[in-house]
Amino acid sequence: MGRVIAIANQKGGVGKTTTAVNLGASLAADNRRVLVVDVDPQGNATSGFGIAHRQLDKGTYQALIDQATLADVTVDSALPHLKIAPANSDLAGASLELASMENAHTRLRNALDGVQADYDDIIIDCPPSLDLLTINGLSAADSVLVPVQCEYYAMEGLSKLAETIEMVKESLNESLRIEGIVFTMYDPRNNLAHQVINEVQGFFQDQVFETRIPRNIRLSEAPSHGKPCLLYDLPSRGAQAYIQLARELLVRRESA
Amino acid sequence: MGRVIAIANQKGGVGKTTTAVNLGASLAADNRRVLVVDVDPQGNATSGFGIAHRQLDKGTYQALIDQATLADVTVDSALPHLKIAPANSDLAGASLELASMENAHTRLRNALDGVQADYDDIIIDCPPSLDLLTINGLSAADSVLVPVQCEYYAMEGLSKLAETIEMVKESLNESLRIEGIVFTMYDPRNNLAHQVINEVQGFFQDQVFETRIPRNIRLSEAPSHGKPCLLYDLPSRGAQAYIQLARELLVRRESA
Ligand SMILES: Nc1ncnc2c1ncn2[C@@H]1O[C@H](COP(=O)(O)OP(=O)(O)OP(=O)(O)O)[C@@H](O)[C@H]1O
Ligand SMILES: Nc1ncnc2c1ncn2[C@@H]1O[C@H](COP(=O)(O)OP(=O)(O)OP(=O)(O)O)[C@@H](O)[C@H]1O
Ligand SMILES: [Mg+2]
Ligand SMILES: [Mg+2]
Repeated sequence: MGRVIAIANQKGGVGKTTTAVNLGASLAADNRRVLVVDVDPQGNATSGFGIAHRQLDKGTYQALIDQATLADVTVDSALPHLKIAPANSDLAGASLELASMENAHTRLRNALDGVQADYDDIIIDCPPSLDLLTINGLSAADSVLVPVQCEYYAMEGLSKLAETIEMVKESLNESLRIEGIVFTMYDPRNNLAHQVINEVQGFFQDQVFETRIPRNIRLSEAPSHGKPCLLYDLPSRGAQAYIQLARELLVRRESA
Repeated sequence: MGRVIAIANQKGGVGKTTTAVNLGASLAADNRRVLVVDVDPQGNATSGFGIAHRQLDKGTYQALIDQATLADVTVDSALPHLKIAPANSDLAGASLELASMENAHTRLRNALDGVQADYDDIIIDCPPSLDLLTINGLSAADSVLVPVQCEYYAMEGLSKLAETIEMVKESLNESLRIEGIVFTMYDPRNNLAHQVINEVQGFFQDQVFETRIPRNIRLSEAPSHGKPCLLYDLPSRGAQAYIQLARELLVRRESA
């Protein structure tokens, strides 16, 4: 059965999508069968793989709200072992619509039941909020990977996120655990970054990945070419950092 | 009557809060009476002014959902002419709760009616979504100021935001207009930034502010001291850029 990882943090712009796209691509490059599920109405993970999300007639909305299966909406990517359940513009109203539906919190988990055996890793990109789309992501996941920008505001939101993860664990998904915290856009010359890292490491201890993703312009250029960074500029520090993160993730799992 | 500006963009991490805090502070430093209204459950604008939002027993939630007035929840800041309607942790559930209430979209506008005459400028910091809190911000505003990071994903979401502003204008607030687009975290050495700027200027034409906010570490350090940047490091490029933005805003208004 494929392992399901939700990439979540309600703070905006911390690198959730960049992590979903590039961690997914790195695992697929390692010959693992990967599904990236985009439940963010912005559809950035979808366009990060070169798929024009505004023209799609079906996507994760149809699997969450209508009767479509995830297999019905999944499309190929440029990487042989990686598929995407894309977000289309219907998803914008989903959070409110879900609120009035049966099983509002676990519809994504039910949708994943049908495909989980077909993949080694399933990665869910969540929106910058703690709304029903993110709650669906957390209830469907085996673990949560939390990207944290080395900035003051990004640190502030962590205790609220930890509370929400606990709440989901108690009421919706008792096996949910924290896969790890990964520092993103890290610039070692920056004092504030070291303060934030010390504070977060003090709180999350050994749940913090050793791999830190450096600030690297190639990571932010790659989406404009519709490619994960390892297809855009494999030797770049950004692409290499995510390959390293994928490797660390697999090693930590084996020794867990 | 005070002019109400909503700072909105559903893309996360583009500088909405940094703009609300520092533009507000710059207007107040110019002896204008300013109210900053924080409708983001993260409460970053509240802590950006040094207020511990998790310990507050009342805030914008009480003015939106309960019977409190905005005047009841407003607190002072370190700046003589600037007050804040803070976000406390109750706001996390507000978007869903609003959905089942009367006048769900215009409760903030009704709340502002009582205080608008007391201020010259009212600035609303919105969350990274197009949910009911942001819709409340747009329906209450005279104009929308849109911070745009010079990045690919940030550009992608602009057409969706423009659609939403049009929708609010047609159904909820016919006098809503775009105050302007401001480029944030601008690094002139970065090619991608120039591509994004060209593209956005082509679309929004003269609605783009000439002032560009540079990437400046002092802007991201200031919130950890609970101060707007002009109180933390007045000569810094970041603080000066927001003072310049405030000046340009007032000049554009006079000539409109
Ligand atoms: N390590 C990095 N180096 C340079 N740029 C980066 C890096 N990681 C992400 N970015 C850029 O920073 C911006 C924010 O990242 P991203 O969109 O992945 O964050 P997010 O958390 O998914 O945002 P949202 O909250 O809107 O979903 C993007 O423009 C992205 O290209
Ligand atoms: N011009 C700048 N230079 C350097 N850092 C900046 C600048 N503007 C904002 N930042 C930092 O970038 C991060 C994102 O900015 P901010 O939190 O203001 O964005 P936001 O749009 O309000 O985010 P959210 O979508 O989560 O509400 C913050 O850590 C902030 O301190
Ligand atoms: Mg994202
Ligand atoms: Mg903000």
